[in-house]
Amino acid sequence: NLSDRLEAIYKKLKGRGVLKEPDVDEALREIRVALIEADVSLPVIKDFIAEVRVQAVGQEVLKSLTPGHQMVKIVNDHLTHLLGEEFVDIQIASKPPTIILMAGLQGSGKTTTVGKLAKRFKEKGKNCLLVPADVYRPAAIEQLHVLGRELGVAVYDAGEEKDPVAICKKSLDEAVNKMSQVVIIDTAGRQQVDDALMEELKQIKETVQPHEVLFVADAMMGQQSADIAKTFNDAVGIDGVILTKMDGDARGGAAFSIKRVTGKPIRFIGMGEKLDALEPFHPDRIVSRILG
Amino acid sequence: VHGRAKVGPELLEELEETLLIADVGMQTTSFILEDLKREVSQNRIRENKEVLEQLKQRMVHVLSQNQKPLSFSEHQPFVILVVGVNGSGKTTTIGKLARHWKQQGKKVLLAAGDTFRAAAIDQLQVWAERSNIPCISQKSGADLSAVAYDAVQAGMAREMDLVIIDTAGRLQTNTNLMEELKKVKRVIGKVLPGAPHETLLVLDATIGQNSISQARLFNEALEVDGLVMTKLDGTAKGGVLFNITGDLKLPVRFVGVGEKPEDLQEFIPENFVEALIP
Ligand SMILES: Nc1nc2c(ncn2[C@@H]2O[C@H](COP(=O)(O)OP(=O)(O)OP(=O)(O)O)[C@@H](O)[C@H]2O)c(=O)[nH]1
Ligand SMILES: Nc1nc2c(ncn2[C@@H]2O[C@H](COP(=O)(O)OP(=O)(O)OP(=O)(O)O)[C@@H](O)[C@H]2O)c(=O)[nH]1
Ligand SMILES: [Mg+2]
Ligand SMILES: [Mg+2]
Repeated sequence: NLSDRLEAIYKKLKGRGVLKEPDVDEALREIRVALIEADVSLPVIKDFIAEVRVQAVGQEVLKSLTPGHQMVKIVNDHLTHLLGEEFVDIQIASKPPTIILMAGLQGSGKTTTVGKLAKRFKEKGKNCLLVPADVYRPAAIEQLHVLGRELGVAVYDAGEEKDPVAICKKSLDEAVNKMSQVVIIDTAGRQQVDDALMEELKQIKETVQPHEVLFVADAMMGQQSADIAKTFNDAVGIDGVILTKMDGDARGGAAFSIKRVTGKPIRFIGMGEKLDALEPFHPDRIVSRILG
Repeated sequence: VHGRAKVGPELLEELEETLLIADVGMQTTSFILEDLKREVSQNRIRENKEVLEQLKQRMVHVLSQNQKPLSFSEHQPFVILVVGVNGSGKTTTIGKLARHWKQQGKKVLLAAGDTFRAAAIDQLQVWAERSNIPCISQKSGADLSAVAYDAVQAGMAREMDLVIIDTAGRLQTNTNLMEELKKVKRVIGKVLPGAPHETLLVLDATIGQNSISQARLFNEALEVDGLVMTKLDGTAKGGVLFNITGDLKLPVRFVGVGEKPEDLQEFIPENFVEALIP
């Protein structure tokens, strides 16, 4: 792992004292490899390495650490700091309902996550209205209705309406009738380069004025995660991120790329398919995964 | 990149970045570039244009060596078991494949083997209905092996050409769910010896190096016969295929390039490489 590789590099160093430039650069080469293997986007790695370099060169090696461990500590601390040091929950709007809009690529876990969020809100005593605005995927609307029935949570019935923007608009009237405290809108998966669907997403946002736009991203995403997140953020403005499928063995570098380019907090992680598999995000576990 | 200019170290750095950004991965990128780097340093390639051509040829070669088309003629029905992680595009790919083969005059039968996820059975049934294809299903919560058994039996009795079995998505590290797939293979093999004739692993192009773990572990558990890579209509290039096909010697049967029924293409190494290194 990275720690061992850095230790091997620094075995050659004679004394302690101060972290010197050539030694730091050699370590940074190893760190770059680790981050690439962890799926952190290349431009994000470049900036990160430059920042770590500035911090590390000339730094006094602490008496309790070896130079290798010191480098790992600098990298670890900086990555933890950048990922957001503490859990930040979705804010409840001062005037109900709190409107949450889900967005993301196809298959990232949006519909399932709507169910998980609904369960969490219900357990906190908030009644929800789930809005099925994915009119494209076969049985997507039914999928949300099944989750609603399973949880005992209301799901908006759009009847004959086929336009996602109209469905969302009408659902807000229904939320008023039902006195729903939270409205969660499930949208169709879309590629960030699909102009028509990105335009639809903008229109939905414009129409419902959500308090929270959640970007739902697969933790296993590769190099494109930075570009994808940036495009979604530029198009509709993300307020928070949910990283799904963290119950696998993906290193999860996408978490860092997404956080870095959007600046928005990772709120939750999905840890399985069941509706109770949603956990508040804490950076420490993912930092050790990313660094391998 | 720069045509007839004399090759410099910048070109190789640029190519390394292009490959890494395409999810080719660290080790495989080094492997692909190493011969090229040596030839450049020994002055045996002098122009950028030549470097690019050599590189593309090498990449096409890696992808081509395991390519061979699916052939159904020796088996009736030819049974395909479709597997992969959650959300990779299995159900959609089955819908596209079924319609494609039906249009070629084949008799296709589908099996709704995802008895776990909300509305998974409904989802496959919609695809089946749209192409007027029979779909075997049981109620939600039924055993995958029971559905698969029914489907293969029905495929044999009705003299179908193809039986395609959908399964629930699962992460390759979930031992119990991988055991479930091993069991269904055994059950299918008892009904029809030699079946499933194709275990098809569906990979999502947007996923990074974890696709390698997916391919390895699904292969270890089930002996995968072929791959499908979906979502190549996005910006992800699917570079993990160099490592996976090279290492596991697997053919890529099809690629998914969108959500509509017609968004299915044959995998052509030259086109794939051209999209990666324009
Ligand atoms: N293992 C695991 N599977 C998950 C997680 N979240 C969602 N899934 C699964 O991922 C698959 C896709 O989930 P969906 O909720 O349908 O994804 P989606 O984003 O709504 O998909 P589209 O609407 O087609 O874009 C399903 O099999 C889910 O059960 C998670 O945290 N862990
Ligand atoms: N853009 C694009 N989307 C695709 C492609 N293939 C599948 N999808 C979409 O990806 C999402 C997931 O597809 P599914 O077929 O439900 O995936 P799955 O593997 O069966 O998912 P689970 O059964 O939940 O594991 C759907 O929204 C599909 O429309 C593709 O080639 N391109
Ligand atoms: Mg969905
Ligand atoms: Mg499916």
